[in-house]
This record gives sequence, structure tokens and C-alpha cells, in this order.
Amino acid sequence: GTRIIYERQFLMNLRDSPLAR
Amino acid sequence: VKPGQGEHQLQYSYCMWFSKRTPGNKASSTNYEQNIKTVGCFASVEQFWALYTHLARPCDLTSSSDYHLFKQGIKPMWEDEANKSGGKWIVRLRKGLASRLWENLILAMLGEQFMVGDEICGAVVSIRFAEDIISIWNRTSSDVTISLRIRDTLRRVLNLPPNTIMEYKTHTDSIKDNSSF
Repeated sequence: GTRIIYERQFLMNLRDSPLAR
Repeated sequence: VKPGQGEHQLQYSYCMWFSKRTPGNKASSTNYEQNIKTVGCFASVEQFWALYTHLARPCDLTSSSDYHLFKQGIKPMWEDEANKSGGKWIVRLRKGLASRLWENLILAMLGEQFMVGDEICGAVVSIRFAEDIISIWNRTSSDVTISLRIRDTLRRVLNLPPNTIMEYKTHTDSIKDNSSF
């Protein structure tokens, strides 16, 4: 099936999302 | 663990473990298992950051400490069913680089950058006296195509200079000489 692939920059951008804190 | 509503699910769920070898204690699989503790598990990018940002950075840990980030259900031990036929790539780092390279390594693992199916088991950063070591573990040490793909991805995501020495060690060899590196 499809794999969930995330680039480094995308992951970094989510670092500051309210859900991550 | 399950991703929360609106969160970005990861391909796999993971657990972070921490271990610290007490000085003078001879290494054995029994006290290894006693010394290793789960820090937390996560299934989404948001849950990962929520855990990660509260952890001490590898460079701030004292000597003989390790972080182990493994897929949920796989213990960071040579003897685990998923690991027993596997091995790992080892990169030795001069002091001061571990925090940044560990972050790059685990982001690549969580984001499925290695492109080797379900071969990846986990990653470890080991803080030692004179050097630090990062390693990435896979299931099948006998598969050369897989292991070379992991090596090349590792070199790329860590942005390692071409002359960096990378060693592959099978877990059966680690069990034989009772040594990780």
C-alpha cells in the first residue's frame, strides 16, 4: 500500500503547531 | 498509541527508550534490560514533537547514556524477534555533533526516507566519553541491497563527508563479542 512519507522540512514545520506542544 | 484528531499520522508508531549504564556494572543482557526504560510512545508527528521537545538533547546527557527510538513492538535488544537476524550501520561522531545528527536521523526514519519497506527497526544515539555514536538497525543483515540503500540514505540525510567511515555490524556478532560497537 501507500506509505506515509514526510520530508524533513515538513516535519520541522509541524514542530511549532499547537498540537505538538 | 493512536494519532489524535487532526494530527499527522506516521507510517509506524514508535517508542523512545532511555538507558544509562552504571559504572562498574558488567554488561549482560539481564542488567541491560533492567537499565532500559520506555520514555514514551507516539503515532503522529505532533505526538513525536510533544515528547521530543521535552527530552534532554543527546549532547547534554552524561557519558554511557543512550536514546533508542524503535518501532512500537520492537525492543531495542539484539535478541528481539525483529532484530535477531539483523544488524546496524554505525557512525562514530566527534563530540558536539550528536544532537543535530540524531535529530536528522530520526526525522528521516519517521518520514520513511529510507525506502526499504519495513526493514528499519530503530535508531540509537550513544553518548560516550571520547566520541558519540549513532546507529540504525535493520531486520535482515544478509540483504546487501537493503543495507547499501540504508547506508547511502544515512550518508545523505546526515550530510556526511564522503570520507566518513561507516561500519556495519550484525547483531549475532554483537552477541558473540558482547559489544555494541
